[in-house]
Amino acid sequence: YQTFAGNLKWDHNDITYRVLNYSPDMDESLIDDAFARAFKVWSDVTPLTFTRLYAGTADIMISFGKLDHGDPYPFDGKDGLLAHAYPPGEGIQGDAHFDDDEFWTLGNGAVIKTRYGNADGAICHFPFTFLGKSYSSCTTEGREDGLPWCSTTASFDEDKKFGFCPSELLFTYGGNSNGRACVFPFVFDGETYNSCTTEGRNDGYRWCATTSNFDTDKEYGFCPSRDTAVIGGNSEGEPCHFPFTFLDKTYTSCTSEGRGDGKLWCATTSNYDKDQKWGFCPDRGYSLFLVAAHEFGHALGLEHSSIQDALMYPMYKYVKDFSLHSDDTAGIQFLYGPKTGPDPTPPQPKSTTSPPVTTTEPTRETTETTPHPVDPKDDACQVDKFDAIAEIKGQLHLFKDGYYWTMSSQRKEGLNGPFPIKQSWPALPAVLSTAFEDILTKKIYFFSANQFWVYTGDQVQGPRRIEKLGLPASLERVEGSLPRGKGKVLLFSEDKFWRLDVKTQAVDTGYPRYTDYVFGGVPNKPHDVFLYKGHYYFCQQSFYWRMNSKRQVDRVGYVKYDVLKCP
Amino acid sequence: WCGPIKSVFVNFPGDQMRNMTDEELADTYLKRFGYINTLEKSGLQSQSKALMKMQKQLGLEETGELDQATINAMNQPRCGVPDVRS
Repeated sequence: YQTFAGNLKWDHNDITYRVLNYSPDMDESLIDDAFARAFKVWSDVTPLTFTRLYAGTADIMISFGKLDHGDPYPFDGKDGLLAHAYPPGEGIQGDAHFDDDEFWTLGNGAVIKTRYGNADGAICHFPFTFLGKSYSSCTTEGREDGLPWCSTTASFDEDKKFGFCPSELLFTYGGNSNGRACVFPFVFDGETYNSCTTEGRNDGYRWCATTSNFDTDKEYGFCPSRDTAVIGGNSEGEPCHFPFTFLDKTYTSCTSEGRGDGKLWCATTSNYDKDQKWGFCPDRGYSLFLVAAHEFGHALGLEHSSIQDALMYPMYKYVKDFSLHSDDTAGIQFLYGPKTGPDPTPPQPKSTTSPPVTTTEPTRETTETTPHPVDPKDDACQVDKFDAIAEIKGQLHLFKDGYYWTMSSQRKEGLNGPFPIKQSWPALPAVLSTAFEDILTKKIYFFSANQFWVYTGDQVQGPRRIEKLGLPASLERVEGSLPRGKGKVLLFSEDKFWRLDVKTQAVDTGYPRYTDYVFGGVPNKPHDVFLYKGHYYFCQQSFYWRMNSKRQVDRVGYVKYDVLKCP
Repeated sequence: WCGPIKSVFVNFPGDQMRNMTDEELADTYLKRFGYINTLEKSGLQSQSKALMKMQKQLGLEETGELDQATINAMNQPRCGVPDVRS
């Protein structure tokens, strides 16, 4: 392994990163996941931690770009250079750039996460059969609205499991339209467009208006890549046109004719000779996870290794089951030392309804009753991550391991506590996941794992399973809640939320919705969400993202220092 | 009809990776990834020396020649960070 001259490294171990934009090739959640896994490669063997920021300047700023993308090292179109990153430091140092003329996948062909349908966002299964015919890509067959779809199992005929594939007719990403679909035709600069265009931009990204007139409404989004779209060339995003004519010969599939590099291409009109419109055919693509793990190695201070099997070797090679080479481990540990302490292990849920028995059957009756070892004499300022935070009776309540602290909204009295939870609400378990107060009825709702309790004064109802509210039985816990007034509360879990009608004790139809679609700019999997003094707070680790009523993130900070005013 | 098929190579509009000769490819590659230090004022290093350096770094046979294995390596997709930093 090699390190940069002077052994350049970060002077802190809590590294932050921010994803500035996305590639049209993969669903945003898959890209986020690939980056998170790539960081984990390094945090598994060092004391480094990686926290994602959604605003402001992070140590490692991650972006996709094409050709000249704002630094002195332009990319070169499809293949060749895949990405680059800068060694640790201020400004552009530490940043990682990915060439968006590549086809980004998980290394083994297009990964298509579906939306809507009945497959709950599952990945397309290729090939699949539909009415006895085999399909290796998304299809519009069987539909009149032109929306491409796929089966998420090998046989739609048997399983009837399907979802819709990314297309500009379904959604856009980025831009300012909150993911709304393209509207065709639309007017831009006085011209009418019937498809996504790169006109008006110099970065090569395809976009569309999400109203019929961009000139008046200025609303737009970027078009996701269809799986059948060509890559690069001069027809990015268009599908191959078969058959097509090239040098007076007819082709019914992709060809490498005319090229010295053996790459497969196709025409996107019926006649290449006449129209000269072409692009590369989709291939296995490059694993964003593997390339990102390599680039993050640079961003942490490693140069290229001369060992061919090392992650830091400069050439790309797809490996299915990745494990970090000892050379990479030695290199990064030379800079930051080995990981200290035991690996984190999730707390084991314990049943409250039956004695512990040895069984291979998983139980769903789980309540998190095992508190983490926190000394109750510790003050709230020594807690990095609270189990739940809620504004109850005008005071902020912070729950952790069987205890809670209160802080008045005026913050004149500072923090009070810790108080045992059992003292105020005897029926509750030690570890809560969220709580809220229904302003109309003054009832306080507490959630822990897949159960909830309702306190009216000293009277308690529960525990009841969250399925009683219409939430899915598969939900492990409700992690956050936002009272919305008029007897409605949003309940958050993983990357989704539901709207609960407190009066009818049932979730409304049309839910769940994805958190990042509605609350743009906050972590899409917050471990806590609460309302405090009219602002929405989304927490991840020790950080919070504060959102105003217009759903604009107006502050990001530490719960401890900024909310609790700890010294 | 057993004669070799004559391939015709065309320049595709918008193609960033235009057909380069092996020598052009080697020259670009060695400069881009730091094997030839273009800023060095003491004179050009020989391409052979740079090739040896590149072959050593990438674990290839160190011939100092622009052989097929070296050309293949130069055509592989890779990271844009130089192998040798000035």
